[in-house]
Amino acid sequence: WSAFAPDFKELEENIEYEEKESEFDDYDE
Amino acid sequence: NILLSMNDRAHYLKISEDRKTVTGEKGYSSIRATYGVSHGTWYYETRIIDKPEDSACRIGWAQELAQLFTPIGYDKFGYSCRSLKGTKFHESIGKHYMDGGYDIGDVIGCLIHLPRPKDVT
Amino acid sequence: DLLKLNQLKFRKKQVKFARSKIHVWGLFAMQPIPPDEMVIEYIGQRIRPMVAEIREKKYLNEGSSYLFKIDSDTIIDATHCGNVARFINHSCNPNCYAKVITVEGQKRIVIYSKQLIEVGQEITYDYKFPIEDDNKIPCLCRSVGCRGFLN
Repeated sequence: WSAFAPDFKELEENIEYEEKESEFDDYDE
Repeated sequence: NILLSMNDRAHYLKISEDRKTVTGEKGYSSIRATYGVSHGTWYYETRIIDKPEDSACRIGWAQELAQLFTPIGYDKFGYSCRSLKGTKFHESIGKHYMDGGYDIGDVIGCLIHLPRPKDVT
Repeated sequence: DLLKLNQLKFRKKQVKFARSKIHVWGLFAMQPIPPDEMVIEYIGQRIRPMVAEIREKKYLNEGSSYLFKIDSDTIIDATHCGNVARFINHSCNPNCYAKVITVEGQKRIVIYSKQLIEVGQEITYDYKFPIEDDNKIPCLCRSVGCRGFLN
């Protein structure tokens, strides 16, 4: 895995993505 | 009576029986009221009843075409003020608006002033 | 539900990813797989459709994406995390199919075999992309009855 895709994380189960507060923002103050 | 709309919302938002309270969870979603305005000066208030520490809300005004599965202020059809830092949002750009933001127990008032179109009597 | 959960955990088949004649990498059977058997679950990150929409635009610029729609509320994104099921290529004449099953109240994507799959055979399923008039994606499966495009 890591040789072909170093950033890839192998999972056994689906994981729920926790959205960030700024998920939809292009720019914050 | 102006109430929270049962249809004009992201369907997984929880509405109270009296349709005056909405509770969100997980990612940002939006809901609109049963009435809108087209011209004149209008004002409404909302109270923050509860807000977990790591959460936030955005309150404001939105047109019919605003996305409801994002916070208001995501696109060009809405304008909002965020509880965190009081940032104002429009088209996904946040700008400084006030110091401190708002929290549980605070009442947020939103005023809109829309000029009367020339061809409307 | 418990039976389904056990099946997911214990009845997945031995597979491996390797170079594919269809497209770059593919998934291959390491054991014979009888028809209508569970092959593997498509695993990744559960996201909302709006998040998927934003990510898809970003992924198109980066090269490829692995988004699988479960229903109108949930998409599985295996682009940055998941399992080898993400390597399964499309075929217009596939040997497997994808099915959404519900286990303990949660929907999951599972790949099942349509027919007997021999050791070393590539595992494929029909991606079932919605048909589009433009932005056509050519299909590389070269199978009998190939539709020419993924969409």
